[in-house]
Amino acid sequence: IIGGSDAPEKTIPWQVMLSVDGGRGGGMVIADRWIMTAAHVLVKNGEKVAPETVRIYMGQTDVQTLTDTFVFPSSLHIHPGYKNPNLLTYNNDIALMKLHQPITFNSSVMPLCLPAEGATYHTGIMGLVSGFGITIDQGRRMLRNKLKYVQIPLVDQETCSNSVSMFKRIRTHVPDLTENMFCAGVPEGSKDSCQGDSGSAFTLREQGRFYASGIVSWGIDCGKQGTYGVYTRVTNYLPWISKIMQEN
Amino acid sequence: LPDPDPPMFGEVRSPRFPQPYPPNLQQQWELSVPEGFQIRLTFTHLDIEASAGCHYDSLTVLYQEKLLGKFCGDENSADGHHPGNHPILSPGNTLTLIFQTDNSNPERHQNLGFSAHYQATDVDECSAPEPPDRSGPLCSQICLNTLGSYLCSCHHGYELRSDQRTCVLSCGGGIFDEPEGHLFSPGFPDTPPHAVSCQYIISVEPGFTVSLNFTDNFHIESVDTEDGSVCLHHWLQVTLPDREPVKLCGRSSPGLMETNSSTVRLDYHTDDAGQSRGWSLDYRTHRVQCPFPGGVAKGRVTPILMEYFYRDYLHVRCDLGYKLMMDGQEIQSFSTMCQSSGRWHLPLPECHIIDCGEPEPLLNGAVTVLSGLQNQYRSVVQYHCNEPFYSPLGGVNVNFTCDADRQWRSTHDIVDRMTCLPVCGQPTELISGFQR
Repeated sequence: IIGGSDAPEKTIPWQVMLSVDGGRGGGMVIADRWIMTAAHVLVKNGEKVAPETVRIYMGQTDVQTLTDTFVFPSSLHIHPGYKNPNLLTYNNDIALMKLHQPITFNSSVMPLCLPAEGATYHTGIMGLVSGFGITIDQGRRMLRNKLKYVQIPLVDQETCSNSVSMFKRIRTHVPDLTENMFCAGVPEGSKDSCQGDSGSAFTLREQGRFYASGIVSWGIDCGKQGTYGVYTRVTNYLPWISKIMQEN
Repeated sequence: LPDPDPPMFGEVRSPRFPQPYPPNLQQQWELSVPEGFQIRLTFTHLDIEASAGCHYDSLTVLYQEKLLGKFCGDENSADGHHPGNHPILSPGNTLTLIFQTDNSNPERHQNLGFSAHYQATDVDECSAPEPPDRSGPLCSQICLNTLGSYLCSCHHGYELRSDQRTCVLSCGGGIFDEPEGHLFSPGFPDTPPHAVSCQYIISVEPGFTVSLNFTDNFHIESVDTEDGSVCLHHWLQVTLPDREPVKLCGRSSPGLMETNSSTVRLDYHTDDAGQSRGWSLDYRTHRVQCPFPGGVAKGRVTPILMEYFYRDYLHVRCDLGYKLMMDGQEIQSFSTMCQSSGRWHLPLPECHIIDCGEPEPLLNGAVTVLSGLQNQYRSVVQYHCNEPFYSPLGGVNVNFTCDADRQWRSTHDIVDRMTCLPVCGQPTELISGFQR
């Protein structure tokens, strides 16, 4: 998380840290046996990773204490539309993990709501993104091992698209922005999610409840001026989520 | 081969009947039925030349040469003797019929003869008058008519002699096992023979008690002494199990005597002198009584009677929400019977309040007792979810009541099972900042 703050205990109880084959990712608890994350966190070299290589940590804000306990998922469910052989196609970047045993919720571990069907994304509305990913301190990329959060606004799809297009002109290998994605961030940069936050939730709050509006997916650098973080648009996947949970 | 038994019935007809009979005829029929029966002869038709005294043609009916009737004519003839519709009953089991005709038959009216049938009729030997030879009645005491014969029998205290007709005093070992009966001393109320030694045993099914009801005309010779009357030479001894025998004598009837026993032995003794006219009694039996069973708390005893006797049944049912318990064990149903000993075969059970057991635990919730004790009938518990992390499906906590069928039942019309759903997106701590 770039430009954010340390999250106090129990403030983001749905936050999950994933350790996948040595890499770090994020996720969110959405039910007592289900974790939602980004597909690219669970796919390496075009292949779904084995469930036993995925460690799931939850309930703490400090990685030092978080590592004491973890669980393995019983199954991984990558969205069938996620095909990203060259790491340039993050469309449908969503995945679910089922747990062996249900979680008993408390103030440290609590599920995040899913958006209501047809929930709209209003430009400028402030969301909260969190994660155990890297941060930038005095220009240096750091891994602080603390859960951090930052509040950033939703960005108009066109603005975001223009930003991506602009970078495509000056850079090669920039992923495409699709309707299954939305952007959040500030044009001046310095507030963003970053590597290690992938799969974490971008949440909005409505009527006192936080819900998963987006999943940290990709971005051009982190916190860079004129760029935005790109998130999976969860609302588009409610039928799939429901189907996977019911079938499993 | 032995002679076959005579037939029980038959038919007799004049020659050529129903054609006119021939002249110069003399035909005889010997009818017989088995011993002990009489013959009843009934004419279905009789049309014989009518004459005064049946002089020309006739049918003569005889029993052992005794004339029972001589018939001729027809139903409408002015002279002659027609039997009409009245049957002829022979005194014994034989009958002779003789049909005679002279040498001429009237030309104007052709007589057809006769047709008759006969059947054996049982003789009631017992109601026959005493024979005039002073040999006495057929049976000296009891006569029993049977089909074709009769049997003699004797009162208690006597037995049939070898002549199968007269009775001799013999009154040992009489056993009376009917629920009620009548007993009397030999010859009662006439003066009995001397030196009687009779035993009567009334023995009915256990569970019944015998009561003796002596008639008023009680007379057993007693001897007056300085100490009062004693039963010295004549007596009736009443013996009951496990009790001292009691000797009865005198002129005063003991009246009603409740023995409280299913077995009573009576020994009647007279010596060869003195005068005792004897006694008689009616005995009855009553069912043994069992004590009043009392009541059962939280239960119902049925049927409710004023008194309970041998073979009466009692049933106990518990009130709604209570169960039958006996010796610490639950029983499904209970009934007890009044035994022949006068005791109930099982003591009454108790009714204990039923228990629904521990209510099922609720995942991510808990149960609290609202009212009642130890999960007993009508106890109320409330399920609630572990808030704020879980909330009840439907938004309401549900109360369950321990029902009479030992099931916890929801008091909620719609929700019959509580489920706790996780609460999402509502952290207990919110990120807050005051800096602007």
